[in-house]
Amino acid sequence: QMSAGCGRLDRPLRALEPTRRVESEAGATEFYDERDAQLSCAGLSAARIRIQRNGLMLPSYSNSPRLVYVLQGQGNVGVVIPGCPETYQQTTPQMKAPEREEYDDDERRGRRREESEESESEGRSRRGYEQYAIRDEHQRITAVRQGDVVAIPAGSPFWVHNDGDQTLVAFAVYDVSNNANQLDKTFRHFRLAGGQTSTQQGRQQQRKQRYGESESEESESSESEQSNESYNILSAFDTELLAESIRVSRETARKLQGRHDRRGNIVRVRRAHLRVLRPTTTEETTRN
Amino acid sequence: GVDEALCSMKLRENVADAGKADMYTPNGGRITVLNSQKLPVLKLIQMSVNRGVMRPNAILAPHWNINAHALVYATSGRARLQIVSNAGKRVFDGELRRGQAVVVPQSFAVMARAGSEEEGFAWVSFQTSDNAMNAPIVGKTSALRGMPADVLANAFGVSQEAARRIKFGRGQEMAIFSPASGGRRPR
Repeated sequence: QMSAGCGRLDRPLRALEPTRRVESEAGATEFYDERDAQLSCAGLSAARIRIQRNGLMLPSYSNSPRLVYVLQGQGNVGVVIPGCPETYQQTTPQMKAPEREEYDDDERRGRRREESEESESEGRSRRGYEQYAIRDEHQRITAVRQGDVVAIPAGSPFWVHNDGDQTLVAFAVYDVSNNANQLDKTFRHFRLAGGQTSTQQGRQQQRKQRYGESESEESESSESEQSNESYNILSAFDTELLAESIRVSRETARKLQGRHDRRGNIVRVRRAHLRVLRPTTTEETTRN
Repeated sequence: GVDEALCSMKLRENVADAGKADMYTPNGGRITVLNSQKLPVLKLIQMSVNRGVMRPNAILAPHWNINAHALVYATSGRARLQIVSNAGKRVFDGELRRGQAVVVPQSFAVMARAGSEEEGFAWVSFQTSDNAMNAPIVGKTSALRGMPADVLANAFGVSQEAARRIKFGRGQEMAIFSPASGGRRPR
């Protein structure tokens, strides 16, 4: 850590502002300059995230753990812990009877009729994915609001949806020097969805913000904006191989790769609400 | 205490024995994990090993290593391997043949398909954590499976039906997927 900028901390410290901005269809992410001596010494990186109403921050994971503080608004966060089961489930009505039991004659006749209907509907559903009798299932979802802190482990993908009536604003800090990160001390964002994103970085602004930069380095910097492009990680796989591995059509695989998607990292949900499974308040208060 | 703690520690474990596989699919192959839970000395070394065997044309599910780098050494056969960086760039796209090795950096996405020859593909992977974990992107207990279908539908711009196919297309399969036809494919 000492070699990563701590030696320059005897100079006066100063307040930091974001230096990079990634614009999306329904929000923006503003990054602080992680090469700044203060941040690099501490082994931290930081960003401010703005998600507009009904905006969805697409699933991604990073090489370091992060803590997020909700500054404004409310929403839902889904953190997918790899290897953990999908504990929120919605099943289809055509569930098979759990086990065979003893019936009297009337019951047995009725039972046979039911079983015959079941097998017909099962035959229909088995033509597709519905053989599992599951409409949808996913891992736990956490509701967040202003003042909440959310912890996201390294390598765990997460998504965020703003279901409130104002912009959701959050401040995130990434611990890039954490033991969980074996890559270099750079925040790396691995996106599982979405198309190409461009980072607009005002070099002049960055130069002003960077602590301890020499005069000669400043004179070499151009005042023009720099653009860094990135794609989602599925985009680089061979389309046919990806389609076969997921067992979907090539067209669907191309959509997963999002090469022509220009919505960015935060997209607008197409309907008025995002349909997710979650217990309702009435269910919570229902008597036994 | 050194005598009890270190001197008598078990130092050897066989990972080639098919009967010791931790994950197995008849048409896909098998993976045997050797971590510090099975061999405690690995906690001192901070490393672990995976041994994998894939049948011809089987697919190693797209995944990333959560907490470790991996050095993959091919012991037999060949596979087409693709490794993708955080920028969505293919940093490796080639064949890995017996005797060759490649590093899969932490968090980078990786996917492979075994060759169509009889021997398929076998490898041993050395990881820089004594309890290395990986996160599958598709299949059972995967990243995409853990998200609501509507999140996927909006994220990928697909219908609800397609989103559910993305989630459940591989059913209960994990780690190594059987080939589409179950048979041989031309190279």
